[in-house]
Amino acid sequence: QTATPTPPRGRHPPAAFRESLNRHRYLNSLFPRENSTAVYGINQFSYLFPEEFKAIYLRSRASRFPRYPADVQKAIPNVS
Amino acid sequence: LPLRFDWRDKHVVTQVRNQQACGGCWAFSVVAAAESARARAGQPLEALSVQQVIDCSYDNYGCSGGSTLSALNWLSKMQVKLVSDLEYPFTAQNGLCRYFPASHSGFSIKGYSAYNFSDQEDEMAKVLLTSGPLIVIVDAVSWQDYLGGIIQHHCSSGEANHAVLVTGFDRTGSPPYWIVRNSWGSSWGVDGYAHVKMGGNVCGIADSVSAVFV
Repeated sequence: QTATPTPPRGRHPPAAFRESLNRHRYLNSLFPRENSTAVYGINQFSYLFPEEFKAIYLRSRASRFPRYPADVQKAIPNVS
Repeated sequence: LPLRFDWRDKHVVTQVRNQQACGGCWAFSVVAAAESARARAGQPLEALSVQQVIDCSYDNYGCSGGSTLSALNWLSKMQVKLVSDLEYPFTAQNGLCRYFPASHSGFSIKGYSAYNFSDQEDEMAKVLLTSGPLIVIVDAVSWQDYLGGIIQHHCSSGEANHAVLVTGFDRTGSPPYWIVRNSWGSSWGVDGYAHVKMGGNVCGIADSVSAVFV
């Protein structure tokens, strides 16, 4: 569905691209009959190894957040 | 809850941006939420400076990473005035913090909330309706290869590593899904967005949720 992106100038890591193709095959094979399931394939990150991708793009530090205090619903006693 | 809701339809969400090779997703998501909060408050929809947050949010590491919570805390406590993206444009690298005189126009947030909504995604949807787009932190390892469709597997909760913005949800079909704005350019995913299944805390989408107040 999308045009194959060209590797960044000066870099042509075919091993990372080959690994991406194998990964796409695996990810797409697991739940093929599920409704509207996600599709995985070639995009601008296919020339990166997962470790490189993670090191560059996934740099958000997580914190522990308090649980949301949703209003507790109480049963209404029998009233006229 | 309505069957479908997206803050983009209210014209309070700016265009998808591209963080390039800068690990500043935390700043992109926080600034995107501030842009929407500003527009919801009646001011024009305008791109605010991500670079200002990357350079100046002292508790974080700029393009080397950061925390949405620290950035929100800094914006709120210091009453930082975010200037426009045109005045302080994105360079995709760390830079020296530029200061502006107090008289300079800018947008500051009044505060923020930060909660864990795991097992309470309906409540999260209600907060989205009342508080505007939500900053969330997800496990996005498998998003490297995402092209479209609804993400239902291949990621986990408790492994958060990427900050994004939830702008809406769609419950008209099966499965229902969150509409998630990313910062990897509009050629990634569905015009720069991902669809993540609602319910089941897929990718940890409900674990770390923040909203901005104005």
